[in-house]
Amino acid sequence: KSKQTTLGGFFAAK
Amino acid sequence: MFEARLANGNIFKMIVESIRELVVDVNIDCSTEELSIQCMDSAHVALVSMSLSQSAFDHFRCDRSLSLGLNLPNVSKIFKMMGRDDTMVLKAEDSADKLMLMFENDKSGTIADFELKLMAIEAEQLGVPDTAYKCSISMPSSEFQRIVRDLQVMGDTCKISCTKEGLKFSATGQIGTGNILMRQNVASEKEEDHVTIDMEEPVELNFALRYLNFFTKATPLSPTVILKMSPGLPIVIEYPIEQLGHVKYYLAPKMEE
Repeated sequence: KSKQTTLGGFFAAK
Repeated sequence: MFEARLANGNIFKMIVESIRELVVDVNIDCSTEELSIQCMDSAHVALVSMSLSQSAFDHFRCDRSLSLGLNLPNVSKIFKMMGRDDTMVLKAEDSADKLMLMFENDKSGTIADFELKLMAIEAEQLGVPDTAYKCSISMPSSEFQRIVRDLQVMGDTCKISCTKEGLKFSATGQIGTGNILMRQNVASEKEEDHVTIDMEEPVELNFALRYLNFFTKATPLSPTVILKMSPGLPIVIEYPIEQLGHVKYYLAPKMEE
């Protein structure tokens, strides 16, 4: 089973 | 004062149609250089990054950078009243609390004008780093749309792997497994049919097909689509709009638990 990640883990908030 | 005139208003309509199911309330940022949107979906799994250069417009005036807060489903309803060949004019005062949209039909001479109340939208802006992706694939956008649509039958997750044998899309579900392998093809004389695969190192990532399917709403914007991947990073799916801009989608991967 693969778990969906979110973009916050990859891109920093400005 | 912001005023922009686009002879081929249909381009803007297609841009709205390509993102309105993914992001609902967005700020269209107007600067002297371009119109742009950067917005994540509500789950923060996908990010839309749109840019349309001022050079796409026959007339473009932007005295001060503006953020036009709009509800895209409402904008989409207004665009239903724009004729295919209409010229579109956007206009907003600097104290932007409303946006004027005008559709001019040169043949019949009719002019339709609409006024949309603007919203104050606090959206979290993300810094998307420039990345040298390990794999970059250019392929016909209609082909990508068909693959995503067909694989949705098999399951809800698509494994995209780029290796030296080509680009493989796989989906597994209750009824079984489906694989579609695309190889580099630069032989066909029609440039739009080319599949070019630049692979620096093999990459294999999993993505939710539901999101990939949303992205293919941008297919009418461009005959080709560009996929860029690096291990462990979100995929970028880019629909260039001729030389005038682009709609890019970033999608966070699904990680094996």
